[in-house]
Amino acid sequence: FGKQVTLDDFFKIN
Amino acid sequence: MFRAVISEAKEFKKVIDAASNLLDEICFEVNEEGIKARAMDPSHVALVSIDIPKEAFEEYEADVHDIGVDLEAFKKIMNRAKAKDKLILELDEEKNKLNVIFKGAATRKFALALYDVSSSNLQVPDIEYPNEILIKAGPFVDALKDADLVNDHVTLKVEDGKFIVYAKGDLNESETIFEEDSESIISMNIGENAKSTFNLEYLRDMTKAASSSDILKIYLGTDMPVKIEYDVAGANLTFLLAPRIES
Repeated sequence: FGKQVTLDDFFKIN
Repeated sequence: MFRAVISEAKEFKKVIDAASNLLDEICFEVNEEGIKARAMDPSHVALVSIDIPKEAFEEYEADVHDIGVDLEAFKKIMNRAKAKDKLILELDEEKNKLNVIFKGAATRKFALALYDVSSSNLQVPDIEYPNEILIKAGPFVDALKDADLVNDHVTLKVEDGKFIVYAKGDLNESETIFEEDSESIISMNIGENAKSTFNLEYLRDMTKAASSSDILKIYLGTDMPVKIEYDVAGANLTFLLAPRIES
């Protein structure tokens, strides 16, 4: 099911 | 200087276990207020945040330091803690080691090499979630174990006021339904129906440090990272996990 995305895809965490 | 005394070494072990499931190394930022650490796993799918206020310790004294350690080595040492051991952590600045001392039937001392893990300055993003579920860890972990029988990913859903853990494999399906008045649920603050799918192994790792009666706070939206928070031994653990998204 679907593709694993990363947290970077959602946020500029740094 | 840094010196902290923890009354139950076994409880602190859970904090190290939780971090070491997802991370290879970590930088503990210590100051007079307590200890904090934030890090993403190497694939940037998960974020771990640990906050231990000084009140969680029996004794606590610290200036500002970054203490970088290899979590596998720290975990192996913590595995040697006995049930009634106290734990003393102290920084040896001269030798560049973190002394890990168990005080029980005997005093056992390990010197853990420090690594140059720079503090990340990561922040847990401040996200608004439509749904907040407070649930006992035991039943939630059980639902993940059920899902594990049919696939390696799991869908967390809020549907018509219910919280649902659902997995679908090529052949088989599993579903656990938590209604608001179920004894597993402490509270549900539901804003809208939502659905996100996650890698099951990460979710299992993130909830491993929780005892079955611990309360998990789960923040859930649609195709959004899930946020899971709980307390262990006076430490606050927060995890963010990025979803799988239908392409």
